[in-house]
This record gives sequence, structure tokens and C-alpha cells, in this order.
Amino acid sequence: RKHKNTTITRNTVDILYSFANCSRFRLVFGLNALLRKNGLQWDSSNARLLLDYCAAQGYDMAWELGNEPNSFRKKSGIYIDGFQLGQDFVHLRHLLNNYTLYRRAQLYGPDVGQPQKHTQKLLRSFLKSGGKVIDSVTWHHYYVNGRHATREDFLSPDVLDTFATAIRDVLEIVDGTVPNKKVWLGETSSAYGGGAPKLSNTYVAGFMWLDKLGLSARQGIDVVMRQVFFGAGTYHLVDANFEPLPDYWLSLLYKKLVGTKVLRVSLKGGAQRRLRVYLHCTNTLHPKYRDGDVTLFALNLYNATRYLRLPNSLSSKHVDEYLLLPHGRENILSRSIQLNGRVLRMVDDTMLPALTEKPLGPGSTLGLPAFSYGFYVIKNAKATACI
Amino acid sequence: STLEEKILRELQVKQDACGLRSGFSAIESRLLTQWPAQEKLILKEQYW
Repeated sequence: RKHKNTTITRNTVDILYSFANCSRFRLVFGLNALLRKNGLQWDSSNARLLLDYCAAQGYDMAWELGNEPNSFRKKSGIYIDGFQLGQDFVHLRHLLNNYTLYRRAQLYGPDVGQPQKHTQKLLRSFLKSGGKVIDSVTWHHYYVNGRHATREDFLSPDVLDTFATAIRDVLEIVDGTVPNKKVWLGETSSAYGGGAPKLSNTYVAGFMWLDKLGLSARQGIDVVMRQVFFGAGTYHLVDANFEPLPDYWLSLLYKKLVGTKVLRVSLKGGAQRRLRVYLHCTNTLHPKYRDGDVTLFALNLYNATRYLRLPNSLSSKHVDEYLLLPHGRENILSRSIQLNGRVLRMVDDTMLPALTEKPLGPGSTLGLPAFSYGFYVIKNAKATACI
Repeated sequence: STLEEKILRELQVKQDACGLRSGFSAIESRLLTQWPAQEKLILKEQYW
């Protein structure tokens, strides 16, 4: 009686699938790992009913089994060790193989929480036991507890750096058990417990989000799944009235401008912790940009404007600036954001506004005001890795 | 199924699944009305 009952009917699945499909999302269904035979192996009978239905409907989906198994004992009183969970995944893989539609379906897991000691142990034994049947290793990350988080946490390079350490811990385990397996963040946001009120849904949340996207790509995480698009608490991308929040606009710009190839970049002057920079090939699906262009994105955690100067090899290039600043009196705690001085809001229910660049002439310095972040597309950079 | 699911199902049968927008507005308002109570429940569980 600790949890509310939720019934998932065929209708629910239909609606969920058509929502994902019509939105061009991929649906990943997380099966219940807590259904057990005699408290030991996973009981797949309920999953089979769902698979039968989804296969009959021709639903192209991916699958997971269980959520944060490292907390099962605390949350439900059921303890499942890594070896057993691995075997349960092997069982699920065999089950999927029985359906023509799901023979090649993707299976992700184990969706463990932060890599603390006992979680690391669980992840290692899971991967030894079931690593061969999964397509990507998934883990979850939140920087802080939403109930206690402060504005300073969101601006702290120490807090941001904890993520890099967590990635290293996970990658070390994956490399030692299933080398070359893809690693994904299966669920992530700024603060757990629904987010931090008045922080996770404001401009200041963008520092954690943009730094997480940059660090993830730099350290080889292939996919980042954001908690959440719409939902309870404050870490959502669109609010209860479907109005986009700062992290939504930041994600949109990131998707438009940033490609998947990561380049090495560093700052001269030793300011790398409070002035954080990332460099990628530009996303050439953007109609304005072409092969060889590069996108720099930068976060200024100083309480003063900081200027970046490109190296000589790029100083003659034209640059498009996309500077994001808070809008309104609340400053960095604003739920409204401006791009190059224009407030971002939906044109109507279905139309996004134009994301207009500010062209900078060759040799310009890139000025980042105190506590701000932005993107800079260096045009005609002719980066060999991007051609 | 819930009432909302039944109505949506009927709408889906009538038209293309991705063209539901016009018929969906009533459901959308209904779900939005229910949302504050649901959000409270979800948050309570998350904190727990």
C-alpha cells in the first residue's frame, strides 16, 4: 500500500505509442523487474502479454527491464543482485527473439543510479552476467538533491565536475567487463526528487544541462535521455501549459547547431573550471552551415564578463553568435530566456520562433557576460575532422 | 480503460493517428484540469 496502483491497458499502450510515433520519438518501454518467481528469477508472464499485444500491433519499440535496481531493496524490500539481474536480461533477450518483430529490438539496461560503491558492484556483476545481451549500458545521473539544492550549487564548478568523475567510474567498469559497449545516460537532470524548486525550471539550470551535454559527448557517452519532457516537479522542459522553459530552448539550439563529432579544445590562461568550453563539428543539417564548420559552446561561471579569443588559425573567420541570456527581473532565476536580445517564445501552438544568429566579423572577441552561456558557429573553419 | 483513453481510442479509429489535434482539445483540457492533483501524488512518491 505504499505505491498507487497504475493499470496499463491496451489503450494506454496505443496512445503512448502513437504519441511517440507522431512526435518522431522512439519509445523505450521499461518492463517491471520486481515481478519474481518465488522471489528469485524474473517472472516474464506479464511482459509476454504486453509483447504479444505490441507485436500484433506492429509496434517498433525498444525495451528495458527495471529501474534503478540498486535501490530495489530500499524502495520495495526486494533484493536482486547483479548476477541475477543479468540472467533476467538474458531471459528477456530470449523472449524477444521469439518475435520476428523484436529479434533485432534494442535492449538497454540496467538503468542503475549514481555509481556509488554498492551500485558499482551491482553494475560490474550485471555486466559480467548479462552484458552480452544489451545494446547499451544505461545509468542515471543527478547532481544534487532537489530539496536542498541552492543557486550556488547550480553555478559551482565543483558540482559540475562531479559528473566527470561519475562518468569515469562507469566507463572504467564497462571497459573492464564489456569493452566497446555503448554507454548511455538513461535518465538524467539537474536535481533528483522532481528538481529544485525555482532553480531547475529557470535559466540557471542551463549551466548544469549544457555542461552535462558537453562533458557527456567529450567523454564518449552516446545518448543523453533527459528527465523530463513533461512531468511533476520543476525539471521539465515544457511546463504544465506546454510553454517551453529555458532548458527546452537550450536543447533546441544544441540540436540545431551541435554535431556529434567532438573536437579537442582548451583555454589558455588556466580558467577552465569557471569558463568551460566545448567544441564540435557543426550540425550540417542546419541549412546555413556546411561541412568543415565548427561550433564552440561556452559557459561563463564568473561574476564578470569574460572574453574568448580564437586562435590565429581561426581569427579570420566569420562567426555566428547565439548568446542566451535570462529575460526579466529575476535574472538567472528567470523562466524566460532571450537569444541575441530577443525573447524566445512559441509563435503559436505549433510554430517555433526563428533562432536568429548575430554575425560577428573576423577577429572579433567572443564576449560572455557574467553567468551566461552561448554557442558560436565558426564558419568556413575547414576543420578536417568535420569534412 | 479510463474515460480519456476510450475517447482517444474512438478518435484514433475515426482518423489518422497523427491528425488528432482538433478532436484532442477537449481531452487536453480535461487532462490539464486533472494534472495538479496527479502532480502532487507523483511528487509525494518521488520524495518518499
